[in-house]
Amino acid sequence: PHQFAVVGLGRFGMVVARTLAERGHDVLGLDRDEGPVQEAREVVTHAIQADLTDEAVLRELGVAEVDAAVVAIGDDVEASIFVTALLVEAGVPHVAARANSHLHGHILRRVGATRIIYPEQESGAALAQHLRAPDVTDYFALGAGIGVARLNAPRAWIGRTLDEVRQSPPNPSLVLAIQRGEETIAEPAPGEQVRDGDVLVLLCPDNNLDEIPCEYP
Amino acid sequence: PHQFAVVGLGRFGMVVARTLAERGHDVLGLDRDEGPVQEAREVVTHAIQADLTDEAVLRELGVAEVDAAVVAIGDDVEASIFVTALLVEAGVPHVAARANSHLHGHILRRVGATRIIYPEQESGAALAQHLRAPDVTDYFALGAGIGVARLNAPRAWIGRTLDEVRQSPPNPSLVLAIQRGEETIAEPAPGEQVRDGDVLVLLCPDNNLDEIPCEYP
Ligand SMILES: Nc1ncnc2c1ncn2[C@@H]1O[C@H](COP(=O)(O)OP(=O)(O)OP(=O)(O)O)[C@@H](O)[C@H]1O
Ligand SMILES: Nc1ncnc2c1ncn2[C@@H]1O[C@H](COP(=O)(O)OP(=O)(O)OP(=O)(O)O)[C@@H](O)[C@H]1O
Repeated sequence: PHQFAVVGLGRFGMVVARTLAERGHDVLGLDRDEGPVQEAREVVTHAIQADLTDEAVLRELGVAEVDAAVVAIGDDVEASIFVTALLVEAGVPHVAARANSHLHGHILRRVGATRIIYPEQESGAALAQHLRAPDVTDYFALGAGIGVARLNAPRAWIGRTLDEVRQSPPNPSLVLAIQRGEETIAEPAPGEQVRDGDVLVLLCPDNNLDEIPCEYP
Repeated sequence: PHQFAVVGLGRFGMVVARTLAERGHDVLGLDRDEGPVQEAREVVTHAIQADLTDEAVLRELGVAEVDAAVVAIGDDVEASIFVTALLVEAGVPHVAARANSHLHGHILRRVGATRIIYPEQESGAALAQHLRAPDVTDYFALGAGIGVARLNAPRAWIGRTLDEVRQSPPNPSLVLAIQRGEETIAEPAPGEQVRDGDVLVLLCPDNNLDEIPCEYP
């Protein structure tokens, strides 16, 4: 397990902190307000109320010892930039920071952030992916025009074998798994038949996703 | 192609609108402010300045004819709820809405939204996934504890065959693809050797991701 610091315990920071802590990592949660710190206390290793734009505080708390830090401050752009710069200067090897705009993100990189997150843009792109292929419950682009799609078995495929499915739009190159009720059949045989209620995971050309027979008229 | 309406052209709404329009779908972008409407004009089919809490306006603009609508209003919770309710009552079959909190999301569902998006939580979870396995550049959970991971070939795997890789942590069950420079080798042979700079896409048990040999000390 590794050590992480999360500065800013709003909705974004709290989820980062909680997820890492649940996976067994050491998480130091920091926020300038009492409320978020109290809430974080139940999920992280240590939660401390502090203003991280104060360099003395940062040193005192030993924040520089972590493997990676997350600057999850949203609205206060100045604080976001200052805290990022201080963490980088203190020697934290990886600093991920959330940005409000491309210029803000550019500046964060200039002061040494190693990864920039744009929450609204990321979830907007994921929603658009869902809307254009609503039966595709997840999509994962692999680059070079191929991706992995998870989809509810379209009505038109029920009773077909996987070999037959490979020949109909969107012509997946491989069915990786079938989720059937509680069971997951990884690397199913070509003769396996699709049943109503199956969830299929396919390796599939990205451009063809819109060709999956779907619920829009 | 389908018809979509996106109400609210902030960072989230704009990305949804742009992505769908780029994929060839008909996108009607709506915002109460001039600025976002102007910006959207370059990327969507139609961009109109309007206050969508006004039921008469909604009817006039024919927004009810779309296949799906997105309520991308962030801060104004009242407007988000009212616009969602109006779109549902007007007969739009799928209404996706962004929520600021779980209670807000619950209310949106009660007024008929078919999908709720929490941008901060979604990107927070994605960042946590990245931090716990930093060489994994993407991860896609398939449920039942398996997922698809894309990762930079760890130093320890260079020169090994895919068969050997399958036997070392995190014991992937299948290497789906190798991205090597400009080329993507889908379904590579078991004897294929990993080269420096390769990006591997694996079907892999989720709990083992932390075992990938990685850059943290
Ligand atoms: N200088 C600082 N030191 C420590 N914490 C800070 C500092 N400045 C802001 N924060 C904290 O960062 C957190 C997130 O900031 P933001 O203003 O984006 O709130 P939010 O909108 O609740 O966040 P989210 O969008 O993640 O829900 C807040 O809880 C705030 O108290
Ligand atoms: N009643 C309404 N009718 C139409 N548009 C609206 C209405 N209320 C708000 N909007 C628009 O919704 C957009 C997004 O709202 P929000 O207040 O979240 O702005 P934002 O913070 O810029 O958004 P984002 O977080 O997506 O970047 C704004 O451009 C706003 O003008």
